[in-house]
Amino acid sequence: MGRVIAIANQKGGVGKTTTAISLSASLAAAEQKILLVDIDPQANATGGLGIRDGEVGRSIYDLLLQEVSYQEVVLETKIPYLFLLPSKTSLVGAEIELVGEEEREFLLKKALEELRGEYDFIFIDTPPSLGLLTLNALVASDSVLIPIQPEYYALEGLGKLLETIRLIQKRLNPNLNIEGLLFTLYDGRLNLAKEVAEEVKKFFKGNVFETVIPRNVRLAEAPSHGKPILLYDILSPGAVNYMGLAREVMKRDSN
Amino acid sequence: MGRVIAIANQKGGVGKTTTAISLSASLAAAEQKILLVDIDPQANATGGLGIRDGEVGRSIYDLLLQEVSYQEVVLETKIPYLFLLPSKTSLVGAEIELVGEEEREFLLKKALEELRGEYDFIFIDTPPSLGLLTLNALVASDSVLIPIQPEYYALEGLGKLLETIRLIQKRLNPNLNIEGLLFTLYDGRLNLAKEVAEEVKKFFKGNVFETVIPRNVRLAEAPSHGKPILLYDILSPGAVNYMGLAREVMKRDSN
Ligand SMILES: Nc1ncnc2c1ncn2[C@@H]1O[C@H](COP(=O)(O)OP(=O)(O)OP(=O)(O)O)[C@@H](O)[C@H]1O
Ligand SMILES: Nc1ncnc2c1ncn2[C@@H]1O[C@H](COP(=O)(O)OP(=O)(O)OP(=O)(O)O)[C@@H](O)[C@H]1O
Ligand SMILES: [Mg+2]
Ligand SMILES: [Mg+2]
Repeated sequence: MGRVIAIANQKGGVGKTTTAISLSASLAAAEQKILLVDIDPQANATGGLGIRDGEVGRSIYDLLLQEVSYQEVVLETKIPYLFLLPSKTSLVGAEIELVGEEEREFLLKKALEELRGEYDFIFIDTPPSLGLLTLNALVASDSVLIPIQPEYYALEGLGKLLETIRLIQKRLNPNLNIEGLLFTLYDGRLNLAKEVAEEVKKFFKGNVFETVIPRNVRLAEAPSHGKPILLYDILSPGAVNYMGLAREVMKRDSN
Repeated sequence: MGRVIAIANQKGGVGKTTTAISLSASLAAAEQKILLVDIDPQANATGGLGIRDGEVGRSIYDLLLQEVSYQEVVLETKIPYLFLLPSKTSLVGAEIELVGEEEREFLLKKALEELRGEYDFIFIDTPPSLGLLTLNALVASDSVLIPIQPEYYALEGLGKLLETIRLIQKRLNPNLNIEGLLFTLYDGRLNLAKEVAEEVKKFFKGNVFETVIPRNVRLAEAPSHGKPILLYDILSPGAVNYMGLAREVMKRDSN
């Protein structure tokens, strides 16, 4: 039974999409069957896997409004075992349109119900906001993986993210856990990074992944080639770190 | 008559808030009277100026719903000539609530109408999205300043941002111009940055600021002290670069 994990943090540019793609691809390389769901109107996870905006016919948006079956939307990627429910930049207007739907917070949960059994893991890449699309992802998920860049604004936003998670656990999804906090874009030479990381570890104790993802330009180059880091440069520190994260997630899964 | 400039880019983490605070403070140091409007529910511009979330009574949200007068919301900051219309993290639910309001795209424009004459410049810091709050900012503005980190996903998103600006010019705000594109978090040692910057310059020609903002850790440290870079470390490259940007903006203004 596939585990559904949302990748969320309303702070912008902290490595949500990079983590969603890199972790999915690393698990697929270990022959886990993976579905990556892109519900961000920026459609970066879709573009980062080499699928142009114009090439996407049906998108996750059509699935949320239950106008199509899942088979009409799911796409194969360059990596065996890795499948994608693509987004489209036209989803920008979706959030306002979904507001009027019935049970608007449960649309994604319903859409994933019939397909959960086919995958080992389902990851959901979310937009930088706590609006309706991200709420849908948190309601549909078993747990949430929180990428965090160790800087001040990202730290400030954690409180609000945790408050939102608690509200969702109370009212919409009692099973929602925290998969863990992942330090991304980490530059060990900076005191700022070390100080913020210390503060987060004190607060979250065991919930912080041992794997840390340092800043590595190859991770920023890979999406312009439409490839996950594993295909773009498997020897780079970025690829090695995300494979370490994949091992940690699988270890937690088997416990 | 105050010029209203929105600082917008739906890509997350490209330096919108850092630019909004740093540019506002630099112009205030040149004795221009500045109002900084924070309409991002993350309330980072408010926090970056040293105002804690709990300290904010009335926020920009109350002003949008016209429940209070502007005098009840505007705050002084540590810098003379710099004033703030603060945000609150409780604004997160606002976007869904504003959807039902009449003339929902004009709420901010109406709120700023009576006060424009009191300032030389009004800057609006926006969230990383093209939703209703950012639309309000673009409708209320004379021009939009677009911070861009020279990386692939930020480049991908530019097309959608320009499309949205064109739609707004056609239907909601014919006077909206592009103030300019500003390269931020620029690391000149990386080929990726140089290649993306070249592509942007080819496309935008004269619309790119000469000032470039390199990556400089003092800019990331300043918000944890609740101070703009000018007060935190006036000798840092970050402060010097943003003062250069302020000069460029004033020069354009006097032409
Ligand atoms: N470890 C890393 N090293 C270097 N660059 C990185 C790393 N992780 C991400 N990046 C780059 O940093 C930028 C931000 O990352 P990304 O887009 O994945 O963040 P995000 O949280 O998904 O952003 P958004 O909030 O806009 O959805 C991108 O240009 C990406 O290529
Ligand atoms: N030139 C710079 N050098 C170093 N750090 C920077 C620079 N500009 C911004 N930062 C840091 O990078 C992070 C992202 O910047 P900032 O929060 O201003 O971007 P934003 O576009 O406002 O993000 P969001 O999309 O979440 O609103 C912050 O931690 C900020 O302190
Ligand atoms: Mg993303
Ligand atoms: Mg910001």
